Amino acid sequence: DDSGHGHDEL
Amino acid sequence: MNIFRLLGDLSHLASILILLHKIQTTRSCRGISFKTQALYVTVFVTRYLDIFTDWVSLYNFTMKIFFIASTCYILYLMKMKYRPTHDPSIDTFRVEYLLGPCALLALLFHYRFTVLEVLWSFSIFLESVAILPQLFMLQRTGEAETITTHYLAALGAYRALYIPNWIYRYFTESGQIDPIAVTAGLVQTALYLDFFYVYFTKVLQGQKFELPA
Repeated sequence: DDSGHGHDEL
Repeated sequence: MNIFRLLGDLSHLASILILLHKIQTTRSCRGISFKTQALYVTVFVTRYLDIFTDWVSLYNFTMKIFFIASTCYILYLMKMKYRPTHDPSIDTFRVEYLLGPCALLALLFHYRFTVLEVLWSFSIFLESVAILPQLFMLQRTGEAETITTHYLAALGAYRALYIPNWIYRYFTESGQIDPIAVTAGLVQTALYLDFFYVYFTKVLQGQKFELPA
């Protein structure tokens, strides 16, 4: 599962 | 959100405001690489396509809109309003040498093979090298207006601050890291080291930014 990469950074 | 990330984002915000201030007050975009600014627009547009699909927070949304809009406005100022003050003959870095390899890297390294994710990876790789035309220009002219160096310092500080942010997140978010963003971010920060050296030893001591011949 790669859901850790939510891209919440700018 | 942690203090490093917040300061990093504010530093990024500040860098753009400094650049706008420089262009407006001197009524000139002398010393600024149009190519670097055009690459930043490409970076922001390809990375922030998710504003249509993913809601993170009002903070996140507002910053994304600001980065896209302000950088487009800078391109407009350089290409239209203050066009005569921009000298393309010293802004000669070949951006295709950056775009090609970044596209290839994005096809090789991404988290999912979807248009949005590959473009996201592309934007991360491209951001890491987007400053090169600007640094190349600086190297060619050998000097810079003080305000331009403040712009670069704020931009470099933004990247540098993302590193402690990742370290903090690694320890507070159960060992999570984003290998693509971290690798590209380290490369990007490293590109500023030479600049920082001159900035700290000269500009902050009140001297002009001049590179040794």
